[in-house]
Amino acid sequence: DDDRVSKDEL
Amino acid sequence: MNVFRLAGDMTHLLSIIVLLLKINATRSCRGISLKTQELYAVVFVCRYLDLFTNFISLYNTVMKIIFLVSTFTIIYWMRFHKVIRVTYDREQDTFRYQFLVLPCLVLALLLNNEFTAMEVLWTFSIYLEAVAILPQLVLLQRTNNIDNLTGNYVFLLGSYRALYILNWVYRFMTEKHYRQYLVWISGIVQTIIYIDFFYYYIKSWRNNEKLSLPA
Repeated sequence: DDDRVSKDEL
Repeated sequence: MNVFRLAGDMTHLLSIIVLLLKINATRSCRGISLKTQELYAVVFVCRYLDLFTNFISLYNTVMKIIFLVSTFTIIYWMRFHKVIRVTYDREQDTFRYQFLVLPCLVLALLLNNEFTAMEVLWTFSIYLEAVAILPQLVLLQRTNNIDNLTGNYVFLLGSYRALYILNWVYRFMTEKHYRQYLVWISGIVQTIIYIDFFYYYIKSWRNNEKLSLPA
């Protein structure tokens, strides 16, 4: 799930 | 969202606004690499596929759409606008796409968090973004007379990534599950690529001289 976290970045 | 992230996004946005204004006001894209712009278009398209699958926030969606539309506008002007396209430094902008695209694609296929189409394309966009500025830097080195706006554009673009590193440090310390090694390494590589440019940019600014890069 950790890789989902930075998907909020551009 | 922390202050470094917001400052990074705003710097990124500002760099694109500077570029749009420069081209539109001077009716010239002299010194701007079409190759870099097209690589950014590939980066944004591959990364923002989640516009269709995953809603994060209004801010996120709006920024993604702005980056996509502005980059395609610049490409359209440089390729098809009857006045602007004449000013494109076609003979100088010779960097080969495949030298950047192919290694990034191979790397994304080998090194990713999950072997799915979306995830591999997302990872590919992270790697490609790190090196997409190279054609622009090569072109700047070949341009004798770098205008202020072009220099500012590249400076803002480099600053955006430097601010993102601070954002990652902050998030690493404050968010329990925030571990993004692929993104961090790519981001650090991307920032290192700018160091030489930063050095000459700041030097020319302090000495009040016109920016020029040694060949």
